[in-house]
Amino acid sequence: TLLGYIITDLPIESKALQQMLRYATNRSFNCISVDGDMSTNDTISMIANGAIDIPEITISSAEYQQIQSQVTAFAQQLAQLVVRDGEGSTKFVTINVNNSLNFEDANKIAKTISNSMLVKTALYGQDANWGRILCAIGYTELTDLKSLDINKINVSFVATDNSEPNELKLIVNGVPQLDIDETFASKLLSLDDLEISINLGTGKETAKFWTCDLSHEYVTINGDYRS
Amino acid sequence: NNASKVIDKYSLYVPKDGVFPKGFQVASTATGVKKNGSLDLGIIKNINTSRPSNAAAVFTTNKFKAAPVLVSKKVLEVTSGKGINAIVINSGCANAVTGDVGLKDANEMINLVNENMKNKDSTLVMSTGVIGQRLQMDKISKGIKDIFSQDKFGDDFNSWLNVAKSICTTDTFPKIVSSKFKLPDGKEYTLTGMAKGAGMICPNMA
Repeated sequence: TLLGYIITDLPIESKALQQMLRYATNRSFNCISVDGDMSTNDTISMIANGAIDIPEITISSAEYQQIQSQVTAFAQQLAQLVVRDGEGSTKFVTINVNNSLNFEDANKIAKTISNSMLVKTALYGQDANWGRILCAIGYTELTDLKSLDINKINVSFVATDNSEPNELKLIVNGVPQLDIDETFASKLLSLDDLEISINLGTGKETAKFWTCDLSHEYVTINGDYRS
Repeated sequence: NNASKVIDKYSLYVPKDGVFPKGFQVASTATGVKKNGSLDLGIIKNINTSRPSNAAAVFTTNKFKAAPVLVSKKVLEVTSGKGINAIVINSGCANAVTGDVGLKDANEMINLVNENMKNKDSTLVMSTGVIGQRLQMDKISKGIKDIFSQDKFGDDFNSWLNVAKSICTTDTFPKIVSSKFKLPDGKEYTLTGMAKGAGMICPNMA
């Protein structure tokens, strides 16, 4: 179950607060996956008590967009901590889908990869298994089939530790790179933090999801949770 | 074997201090619901009286919404989010798929906090833990009463950290983040956030 609380001393009008929280959640807590299961209890709440002496923030306030951006970035920090604590996880993985025809399909593709047990076990095993990533992209239930063009797709693993080279190209314009540098692949996949980058090449929209690997420990933890 | 390793996530991700918003106090206690005697009940309360507070929430879209989800949704519908001054959270039992008695228990938690806050419809309730078991209300009621009667509230870092711990289940570390931000006119405000979750995580809240 996910529970979260964001507490602030700003004065924010209730409708503005609900809109701000919904916006932030759709770009943070709704973009994480540990195991693909949705709880009966997931809740994120936000309280603004107005202890800071400024005029109440409404949707039309000049500061609204700035505060909404700050709350969103803040919510992303919290959401990412949940993924980092994924049961038994050893890796934190950002799924970055770029240049999509529309946001919905970018988001669906990112979510599908994040939830693929086979992608997640490959990440745990440090196996550069691009086939599983491509498979997950391919079975995503898209809203518009034009979002995915098999001749335009690019897939890479990207290091997030500022090392160079930082990118291992797996698929280039739809063509799998069969002579992957396995030494580099092993080095990259041994990182605790990494990114899977997907360039759909069908538009301009982007989506991000945060996920983790799936380990033996996940089964151990969940085999006897109730007892 | 190459893949498995132990990461000390607590030392990596738990801060050693923080900044907290004005006008809030928090408290936590171990009621005995958790088998190992860990903290399992937390309360966040607003003590600022300069103007009414506002609250908002997003909830699971799972069809089998737990009792605290249904009850908190109703509180927000009735109040439009205005005048919410407290959140009470228990861990160890999700109070989910518990039917009418679950709703009664969630309402009782809210009522106990409302009575102590001397406000009607001013509390949200949340639960996390095992699904399909009834809350041990004798322990939880006593915990809420003790928190207020013994004034266990504080606004220091440890008080906030302990609330973050009290909502954990299989988490290996409490999740707490806090930051100060500056508005264009130079005034500063604070955001403090807490979360819990390690498994059954793929939310789609609305």
